[in-house]
Amino acid sequence: APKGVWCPAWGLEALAPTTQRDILIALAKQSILSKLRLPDRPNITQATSRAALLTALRRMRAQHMDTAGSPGMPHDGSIPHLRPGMGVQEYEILSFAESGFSTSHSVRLHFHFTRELAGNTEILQATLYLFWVVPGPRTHPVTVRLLQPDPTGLNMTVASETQLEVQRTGWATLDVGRAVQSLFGQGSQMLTVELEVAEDWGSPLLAGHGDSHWPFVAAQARARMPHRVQRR
Amino acid sequence: GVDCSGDSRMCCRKEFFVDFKEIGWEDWIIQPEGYHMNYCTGLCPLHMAGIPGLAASFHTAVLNLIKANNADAAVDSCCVPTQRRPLSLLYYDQDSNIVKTDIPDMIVDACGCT
Repeated sequence: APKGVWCPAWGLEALAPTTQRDILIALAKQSILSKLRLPDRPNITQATSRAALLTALRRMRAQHMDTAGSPGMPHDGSIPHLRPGMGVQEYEILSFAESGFSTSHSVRLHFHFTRELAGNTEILQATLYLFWVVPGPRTHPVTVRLLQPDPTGLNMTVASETQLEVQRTGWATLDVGRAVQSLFGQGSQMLTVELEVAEDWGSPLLAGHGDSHWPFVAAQARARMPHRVQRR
Repeated sequence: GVDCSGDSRMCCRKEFFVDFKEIGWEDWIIQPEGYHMNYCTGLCPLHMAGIPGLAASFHTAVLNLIKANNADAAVDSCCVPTQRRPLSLLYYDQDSNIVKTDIPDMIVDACGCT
């Protein structure tokens, strides 16, 4: 062997196969967790139902096709490569709603985003997907409010309000990119959406919890790369 | 690049597959089922250093000329990745969100001598 050379994988070959395997597996775990900016492997409290996951993937795929945007997550869950962006790591995040306070004609939905992502990423786009079941053949007004905590964090203030006209059963989407970006900017990790329908009969209903059409937010984010000086 | 086979001692790519089910990660990584954590190993004798096609460049050619004329000026050489590709993951994060990302340069496709 050339004198004085220490190459990365050399030490490995001299070890027993079982030791080699243990070291490689430990390296693989450490490498994946560090690249995903995770302190440890996540403990999954409630996994999303496969039906809801596949429905969301299909819906996003259809939306991407409509807007001729990037090929998002396909319906079969296989993973096409994201546009290779010069080694910049991009993420697509699916956040399913957690139901909050509700009345007979309004409901609050919460969407959580992890602190790892909130700190180091910029939101490229974020879309709220709502599936409405409309009993009657007429147009129903729905008010969608995006809420955010006030400076004390004790109360919620309305960041924006939009009127949706729901005419038939199916998906409705709303661009929430700016709201999610401003939440990330404030270090908050939760987006709260309040939906309000008219009090009269036959108002549109949201697909029920546990249903495969449960509301979700699909966001595209890009890791902020540490500023690097390239010298040639 | 060359894949390691038998007891080859020259610079080559060694395959190593980490099965996520075997390490108990299949509950939070939805896809794929494992990670091809290939790595480079083996010797890079001086006559192999910087052979065209193996991490070659103009500087390597100049270096070879120096080596050919003056063995003492020869520098050391290591077996390193010359071609890599991203690892695509679909996984649950701590809030049970589903995240898809491509981690760049995670899978070694070819090795060569510096």
